[in-house]
Amino acid sequence: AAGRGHDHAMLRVEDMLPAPSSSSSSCDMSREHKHGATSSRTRMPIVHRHGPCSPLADAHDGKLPSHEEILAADQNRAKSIQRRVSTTTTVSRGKPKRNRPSLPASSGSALGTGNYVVTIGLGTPAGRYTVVFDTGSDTTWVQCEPCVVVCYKQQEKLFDPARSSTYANISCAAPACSDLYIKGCSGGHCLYGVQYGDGSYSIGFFAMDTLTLSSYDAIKGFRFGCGERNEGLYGEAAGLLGLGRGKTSLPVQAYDKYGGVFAHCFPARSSGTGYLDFGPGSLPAVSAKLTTPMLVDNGPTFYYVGLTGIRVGGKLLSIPQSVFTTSGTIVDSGTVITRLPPAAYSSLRSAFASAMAERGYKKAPALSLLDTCYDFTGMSEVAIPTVSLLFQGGASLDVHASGIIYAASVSQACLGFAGNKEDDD
Amino acid sequence: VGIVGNTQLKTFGVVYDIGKKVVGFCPGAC
Repeated sequence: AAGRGHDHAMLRVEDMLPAPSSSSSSCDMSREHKHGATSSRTRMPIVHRHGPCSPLADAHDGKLPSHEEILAADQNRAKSIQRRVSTTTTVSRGKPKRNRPSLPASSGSALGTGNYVVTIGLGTPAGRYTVVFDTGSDTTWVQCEPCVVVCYKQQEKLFDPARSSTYANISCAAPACSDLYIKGCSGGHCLYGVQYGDGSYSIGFFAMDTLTLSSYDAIKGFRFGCGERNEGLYGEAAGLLGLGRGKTSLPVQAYDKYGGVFAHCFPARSSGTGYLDFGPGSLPAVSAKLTTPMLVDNGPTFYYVGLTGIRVGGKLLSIPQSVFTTSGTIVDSGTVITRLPPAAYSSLRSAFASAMAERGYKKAPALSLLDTCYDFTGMSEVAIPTVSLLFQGGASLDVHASGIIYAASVSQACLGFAGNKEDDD
Repeated sequence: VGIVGNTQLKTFGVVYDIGKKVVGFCPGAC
């Protein structure tokens, strides 16, 4: 993005292409994003899973997912989140709770393929593991030796509990075992299960060991899943880092250390580096006008917020409040494309398309769930209408130009939003 | 449920404070 006016943002066409198309470019890792910590903050680099900075980038053998595959997987994730939210809100609205031996079939969400990854250290001495970064689920897990049943291929060595002097299984009787959504018991050892909406799953021992977040910072006795049976669409990541609001998540486990505060930033380009910070030091740049309440009564795991309106080109769209309050809104690091209630999306699409038509941009075919696309062939820079998401309390997310357009190619650059099917999805 | 996805969060510092129950959006954070 070269610049931003009140009603439009300028976007360089060459900057539009996300991974995997730009994977041949070099990694742009600035010094400030390398592992580090201050007295009140621990910082880890975040990179795009398929971008040139990813430790997994060499593992693909040139077989990167297509945009259609990325968007189809994203739709799986969105659907599974909606199924889970529907289940939990139905329960909270007064359905009698049964004494259930089994837990909800979907304890997490489909992973998708457009996720970002971070590298963690685990064990003593610490091994390095690149894991999927997920604010939409709680339990952290990695594939483990001896991989009793099945493991998918991963880029790094499997975590081997026998080589860690600080590893211990958690017993079935331990309170921590009760924190799991899906649990079992074998020989007195607590078993965990996570199953995602696309059929991917991981099962194994619920254990504890030292988690290293930076060269200076470690969490002793961190509880995680040591996966002995793992199948699914994990790419070649070693596992997953759960950052939700549930008891097993990293921010909740490390609450005493970091005060339940963390922050992340995703870079504009797939060749860039973002960060994941833990601790109160993440906060100084956030003024009250940039914050919105976390609506914790809506359900577990997810970070619910109150979306109240949308501006396109600086103008507030006429969307009744009930359109947003009927369904609610979550912020999810693992979903690629923002999903809006049908009426809100329809209004956004109409205003966006109208502004693009005024500028004379040529339309292009739809790309999977993205139905408002343009052909920018022959252009070096385009002017697109600004899009702002407005939240309870007055916070505004003025979407960066790199987040307004999702481009498969120069000739197929689309509005990076999609509509839900039903008003109450 | 509506979902704010990672494409729209690019370059924003997204801050989660579980204790204070707030989510913050800082522009131009990376």
